[in-house]
Amino acid sequence: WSAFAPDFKELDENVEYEERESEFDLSDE
Amino acid sequence: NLPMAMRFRNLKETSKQSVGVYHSHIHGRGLFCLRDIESGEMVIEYAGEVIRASLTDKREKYYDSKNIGCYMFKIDDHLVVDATMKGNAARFINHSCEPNCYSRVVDILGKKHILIFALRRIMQGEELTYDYKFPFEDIKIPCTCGSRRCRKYLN
Amino acid sequence: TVLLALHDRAPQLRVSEDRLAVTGEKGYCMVRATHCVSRGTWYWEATIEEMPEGSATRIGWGQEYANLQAPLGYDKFGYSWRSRKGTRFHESRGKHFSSSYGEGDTLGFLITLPDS
Repeated sequence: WSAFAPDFKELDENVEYEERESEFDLSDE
Repeated sequence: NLPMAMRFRNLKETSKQSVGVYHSHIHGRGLFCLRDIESGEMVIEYAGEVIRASLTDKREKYYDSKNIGCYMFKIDDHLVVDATMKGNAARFINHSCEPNCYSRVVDILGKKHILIFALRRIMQGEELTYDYKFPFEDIKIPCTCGSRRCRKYLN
Repeated sequence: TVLLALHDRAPQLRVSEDRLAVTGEKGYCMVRATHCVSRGTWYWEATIEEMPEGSATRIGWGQEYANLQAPLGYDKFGYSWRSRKGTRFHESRGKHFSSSYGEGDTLGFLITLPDS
């Protein structure tokens, strides 16, 4: 099923998201 | 009867053999049993990207703008698992007003995990469902679970 | 005495014993002072003691409803000055303000509120 969505990544376990410095900003510099 | 941490240790491998994603009469695709599952058995983790709750609004707006279906599960007031772009088969588990599974947030070695357990014995071929427990809202989302005690709306 | 608040902050921040310094890691979050102002002109200063590679600060003035699990300047309840590129932020909109600041710099923040 994950092959149908090329941007999707199948995981075996949780991954902790690493926030960018501009994570909350309206436009990403 | 084993401790949670021990039951969790083998889950990533065993869940791939015990459940699979197929077409669902409830909605789109669903998660189905590939073998009989015992009552109380730990079935699968709802895995994805662990994000801070303060990031969910922006992410939801982004997904809506791209017409991407949003798959998020709240761990607690501070953390959310976002399985929209990175996740496992658990994201396909549909809601039912008469579910055969339930979810629990379990702390294992200092990290919180969303785990899906069987409420009763589930036979091979059955679709796995749990009660989403959406909060009450004015704008209603119709429920398509088709169960006898269907509450008509998800929220 | 105005100090960094222990109960008005993101819990993951580490506040020093004297409550005059704070250290963070990973994503942006906020700590506020123990006292607030509502009228008149006020000023405070902060010094950047350490700023490792890849880290940044957004410092300024904020109101009670500003989200502590976001940088200051994320919503309408705060106004901040960022170390990286010296950008000012309000409602998540960054605008050019000054050149960047960093380790060893002392920053001053002035606010002028109506007297009534």
